[in-house]
Amino acid sequence: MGWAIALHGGAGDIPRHLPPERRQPREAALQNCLSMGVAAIKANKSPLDVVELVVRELENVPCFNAGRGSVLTNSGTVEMEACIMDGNTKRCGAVSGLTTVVNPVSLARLVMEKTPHIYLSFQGAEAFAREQGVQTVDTSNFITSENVERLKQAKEANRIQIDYTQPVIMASKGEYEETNPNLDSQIG
Amino acid sequence: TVGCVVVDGNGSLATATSTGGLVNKMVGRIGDTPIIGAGTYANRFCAVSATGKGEEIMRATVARDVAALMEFKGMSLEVAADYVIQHCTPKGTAGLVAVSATGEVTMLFNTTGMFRACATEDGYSETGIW
Repeated sequence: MGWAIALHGGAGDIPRHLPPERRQPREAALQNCLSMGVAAIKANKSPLDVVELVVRELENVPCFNAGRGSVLTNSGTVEMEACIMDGNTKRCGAVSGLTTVVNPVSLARLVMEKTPHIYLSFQGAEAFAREQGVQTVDTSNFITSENVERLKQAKEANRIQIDYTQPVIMASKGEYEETNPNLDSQIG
Repeated sequence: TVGCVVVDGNGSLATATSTGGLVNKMVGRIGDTPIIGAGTYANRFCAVSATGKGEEIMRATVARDVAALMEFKGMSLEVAADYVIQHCTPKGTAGLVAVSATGEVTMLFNTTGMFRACATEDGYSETGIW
């Protein structure tokens, strides 16, 4: 038996020809977060502390779909979600519908530790964040130009997209094509 | 979506996941991440964080199923996670990272790729996309 750590920055239809300028920052962020996590484990931080630390760092990287860089709703707004769970005790906390909280995972931990509940959402979660004094910013700080463009593409194609979805382009027309009858991206 | 799972040298487990959801999702839509047992779950057997299309991950109760297969069928982490990803979720919709109480680690997906990294006490380390 020994320690182990794994982390992810999202799954999807990641193109194999991903340009270096899009690939390298993500690889560097993964490596940085892994190093932070390993160092925390070696410093005898609890598993709960380590996962919170690592996910906070991932939330702060704008090229991943969490925190700054979160994708947009059909109204162009941000609604972030997070969850944390302790395997020993099964204590857990979750939040959703956040629009101003810088690190949703830490608010999820506060839900776990400071309330008798498991899950807070939308206005209640935002009010709890204010009450707990967690860092908040104007919601515009989470929105990146890349995600504004992604929303535009998704709306033009009338579909939803998971973290990494390539636009389907009709080569002959240069238009977005919906290939699935249920108007959803089934290929990731 | 981003996530992290950890087991320490005593076999204690934890998981965390955070996300913005789906591009062009309806206002008010809840995904799998905050639903305990869907995108995120940990018990004394394993810790799991999932990513992908939330609606499919919720239907398959991905994270809890991995733990249940280990607890009730005695599967290893690798076999349980592989079963859930390959047989319980539609192709192109899900991925997960997981660790077990005995220090196993797995990172599986049925999408084209998943940004991922892991390390273990014995010195193994991996970073990958596809």
